[in-house]
Amino acid sequence: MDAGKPGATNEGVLANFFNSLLSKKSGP
Amino acid sequence: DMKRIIAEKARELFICCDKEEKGFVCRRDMQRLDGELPLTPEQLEEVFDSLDDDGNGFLTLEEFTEGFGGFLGLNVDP
Repeated sequence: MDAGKPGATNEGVLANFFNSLLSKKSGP
Repeated sequence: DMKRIIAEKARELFICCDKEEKGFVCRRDMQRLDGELPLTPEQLEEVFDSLDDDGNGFLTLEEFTEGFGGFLGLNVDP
């Protein structure tokens, strides 16, 4: 996935956002 | 059922952003996630803009849930 790199698709940024939130919630 | 589980999960994640439990997320709340999430302030702004469907500057649980459902590839009615 290109999320996190400049020019990443909007979808990629959204996916990155939700993935990060999810792992923050379920992480240690 | 699946939709309800997703809506509940979306609610949990929404509360992570809406720390004051106002019932909505504003741009300032989003920018506070900088440092907590591996996203740049620009990316957080981009996320906010794409989730804020009506562009009124307030992100409701409904809009958030829709965005989350879209991320999962599902259509969710909160």
